[in-house]
Amino acid sequence: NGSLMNQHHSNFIHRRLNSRERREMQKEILSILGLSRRPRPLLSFKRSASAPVFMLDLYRTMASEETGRVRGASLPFHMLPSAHHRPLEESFLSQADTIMSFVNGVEQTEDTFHHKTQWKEFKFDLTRIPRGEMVTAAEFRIYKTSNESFPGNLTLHVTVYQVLQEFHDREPHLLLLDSQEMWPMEEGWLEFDITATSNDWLMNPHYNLGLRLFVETEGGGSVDPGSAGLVGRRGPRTKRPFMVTFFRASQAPVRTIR
Amino acid sequence: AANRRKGRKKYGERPSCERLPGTFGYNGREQTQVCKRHDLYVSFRELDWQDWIIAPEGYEAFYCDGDCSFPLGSHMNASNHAIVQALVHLMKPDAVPKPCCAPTKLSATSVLYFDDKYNVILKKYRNMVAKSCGCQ
Repeated sequence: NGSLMNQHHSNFIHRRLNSRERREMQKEILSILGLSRRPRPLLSFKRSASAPVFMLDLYRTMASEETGRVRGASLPFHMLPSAHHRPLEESFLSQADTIMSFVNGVEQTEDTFHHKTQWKEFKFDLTRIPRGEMVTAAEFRIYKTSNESFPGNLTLHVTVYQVLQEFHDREPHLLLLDSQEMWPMEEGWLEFDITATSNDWLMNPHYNLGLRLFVETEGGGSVDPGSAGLVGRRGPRTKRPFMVTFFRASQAPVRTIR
Repeated sequence: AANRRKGRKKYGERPSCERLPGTFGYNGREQTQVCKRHDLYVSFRELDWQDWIIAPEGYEAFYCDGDCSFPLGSHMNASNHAIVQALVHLMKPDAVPKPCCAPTKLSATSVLYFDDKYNVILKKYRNMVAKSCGCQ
C-alpha cells in the first residue's frame, strides 16, 4: 500500500544518519536479529527460487495473524487438498517462533544401468540452526510435473527414507519416513513428514547422511523419479526441492550477550 | 551520586526513567509531553538491506516517551504501581525516580531473510512492537 508506506517514511527518522550512526544502527538491529554480521550480498535471482517463494507465503500468513486479520487460505497447497494431505505448516505455523527452509546441497541419482532400483538422494545442511530452538515439525517438499508418457491411471508410490548408514560394498541402511501415492497426470508439490529425522540430525549432525527417494509402481517395479516427473535440483528454480523446518523457542531462551 | 546531583537544577526534574545514551537517542530536546507512543519506522531499504531481508521492507518499532508527572490522573494507562511510585518520588525525589513511561502492551513481528547459505529464515520476534504505552 503506497499511501501507507509514504506515511511510514514520513515518520522515519527525522534527519539523515551519518555513517557512524548508520553503522551503529545496523549493528543494533543485527543484534536484535541475532546475527553477528549481515549475510553476504545476495544474487537477486535467488529470491525467485521455490523456497523463498514458499517462505514468503508463510510470512504473509504469519504477518496477517500478527495484525489480527483473519487467516486467509494463502498457503501454497497445490496438490490433493484433502484432509489426509493437510500439510504440517498449517497446524504448526501459529506456534512457530522460527521457520527455516534449507536448500538441497547435494542430489545424487543412481546409475540406472547398473542397478535395478532407481532413486534420488538429497542432502540438507542443518548445522546453522539457531540456538535454543526445538523442532516441532519438518517436511521435505518436492515438485511433480505431469507426465503423459505413463498411463493416466497408473498409481505410483513415492517413498522417502533416511539414510542411516552407508557402506562401500553394499546398500545403505535406510529408515522409512513417509510415502505417498501419485498419478502421472498430477502436478504440484508433494510433502513428506521428516520431523523425527530433523530432530535426529540436530542431535547428531554426523548422522546426517541425507534422504533417499524411490518411486515404484503398484507391482513393485522401480521407476526413475525424474521420468516420473519429480523435479530435482537441476529443474526450474521455482520448482526445486527443499526442506522446511518449524522451530519453537525452548522454555529458557538463549539471549545474546551484549 | 554527588556528581549526579550537581547536574540537577532542582528537585522534581529527575526523568521518568534512566535515559541511556543509545543509538536511537538522536532527539536531544527535553520531552515535556505526557507519556505516549511515538513512531519509529526503521527502513531496511534505507539501511541497504533489501538484498537479504525479503520482508518486511521496514520495521514498525515504535517507542514510548514522555513525562509521568504527579498527578497521574491525566495519564491514560497509568498502573496502580505508577501512582505509588509517583507518591514515593515526591517524598524522596533524590532517591526514588518517577514512574517509567514504558510499553504496556507489546506484540510480535516477523522478519524473513536469507542467511549466508541461501537458506531462508522466518523468525517471529515476540514482544517487539509497542502497541501502547503507559506510566509504570
